[in-house]
Amino acid sequence: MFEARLIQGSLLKKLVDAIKELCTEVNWDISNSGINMQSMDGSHVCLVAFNLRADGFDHFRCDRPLTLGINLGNLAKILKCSGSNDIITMKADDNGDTLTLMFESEKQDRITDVDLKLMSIESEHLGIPDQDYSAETSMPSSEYQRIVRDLSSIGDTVNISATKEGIKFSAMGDIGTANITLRQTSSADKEEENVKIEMKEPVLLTFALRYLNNFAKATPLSSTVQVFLTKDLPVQVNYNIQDLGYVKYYLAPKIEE
Amino acid sequence: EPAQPKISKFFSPR
Repeated sequence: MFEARLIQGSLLKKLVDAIKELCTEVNWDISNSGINMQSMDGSHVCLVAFNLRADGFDHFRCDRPLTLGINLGNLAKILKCSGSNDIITMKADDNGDTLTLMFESEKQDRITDVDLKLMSIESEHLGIPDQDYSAETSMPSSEYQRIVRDLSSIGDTVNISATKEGIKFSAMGDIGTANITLRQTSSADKEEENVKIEMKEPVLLTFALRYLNNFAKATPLSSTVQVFLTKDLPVQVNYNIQDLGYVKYYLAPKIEE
Repeated sequence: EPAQPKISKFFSPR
């Protein structure tokens, strides 16, 4: 038996909206420590992982580890039936073939319950090695969203470089070129509005903007985002979900043949 | 145009 109650149910809705376009059919691994998912996108170019800690829920019970095969598009449709202030409870039996979702309004005067059919999904789990990052940048998630969106109107790929000057995003296309450089800041009113750059070595990597743009769908989950760049390795884009967990995206760099 | 490798080139199956 699995049962989890989330007071801030809108986080679940935002999480599913943040990943559903990259991954359609995924396995959620449930254990007494929480809910984990890892999935590649359809083209196997990026990897999406999330963790929701058991202690981030108002109530969490999992008698034995379960794998729930979920069509995220269908789950998103169901979550559309929830109100933005609803409390969401998820339930599944150990050998059941459905996930029950219950939406309670704030005043608990309206209750919706929906059964989502589960599916059997074959998925490959990838091991992510501990990486020694060349550069780690923390910035407002709205800033990241704006950079990748703005550069998408210039080109399809972006060069991201970290140097002493800061972190530079460059795109080139038929209409011209664009560079956006972010420098470290410390003057913002709120700590999370600052840009923090920790560089161990200069690094330059090339990525498809389409995916980086897709990662920005997690913007409503967190006010900040961390971008980890490592020489010749995938970029990692992290959104921490306050008091609950995280969603992480990894994208393979483009490589000169 | 640089090539786009798959993510499994960097992360191995567990």
